[in-house]
Amino acid sequence: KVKQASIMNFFQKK
Amino acid sequence: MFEARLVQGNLLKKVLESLKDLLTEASWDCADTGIQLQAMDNSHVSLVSVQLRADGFDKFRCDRQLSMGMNLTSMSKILRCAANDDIITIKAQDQADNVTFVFESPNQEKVADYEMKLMNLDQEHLGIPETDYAAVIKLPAAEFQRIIKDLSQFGESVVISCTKEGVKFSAAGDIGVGNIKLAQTASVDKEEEAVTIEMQEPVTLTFACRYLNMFTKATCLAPQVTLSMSPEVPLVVEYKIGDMGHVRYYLAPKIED
Repeated sequence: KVKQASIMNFFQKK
Repeated sequence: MFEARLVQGNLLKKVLESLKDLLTEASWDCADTGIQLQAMDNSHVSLVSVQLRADGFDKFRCDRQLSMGMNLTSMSKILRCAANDDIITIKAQDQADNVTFVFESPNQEKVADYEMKLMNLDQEHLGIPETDYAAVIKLPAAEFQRIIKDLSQFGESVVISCTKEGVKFSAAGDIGVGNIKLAQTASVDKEEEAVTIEMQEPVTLTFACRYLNMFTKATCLAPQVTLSMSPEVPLVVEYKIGDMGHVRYYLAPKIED
């Protein structure tokens, strides 16, 4: 089963 | 005072067309180097980054940095009032609460101006790390749009797999399975029809069709699109905006639960 990741898992808040 | 004049006003019309389905509001950050926008969609699955360099405008003045929060649906409505060959100027005073768009016909016989309220948006900016991607694929933008449209009929996801043989797009669902393979073109008459693949290592990732379809709204901007992929990181889908900048979409992959 695949799950949609959030873009915030990859890029950090500035 | 901020003022940016673009003779090729249709580029700005196209940029808005490529954003408005994904974003409802966003801030345009203006500096003397140009205009930038960075925003996530409401679900925080994708991120859009737009760059318009100052030297790409026919006139560009930005006395002090300003961030113009806009409702993109409204901005898009206004830009649809500009003809494709109109010259577009964007103007705002320092610390203004509105922005003015001026559309001039090429012969200067018709001039229209539209004023729009600015919004106070408290937007988060994300740092995008410099990445050496495992695979960089360039292909005709219309071809990519067609592939995503065709495979979206089969399921919610598209698997993009890049090997030294080429790139494969696959989708599976209730009606069956679809696979589209593209090999690197051996020779082409026109550079914009080429498929080129630079690959360091094979990579396979799964992405949501819904977002890929929204990204292909930028097909009108450029003849070619660039897809950059590495294992377990977001896909980058890039369209050039003439020679003045780019629209980049970052899409988080679907991962094994």
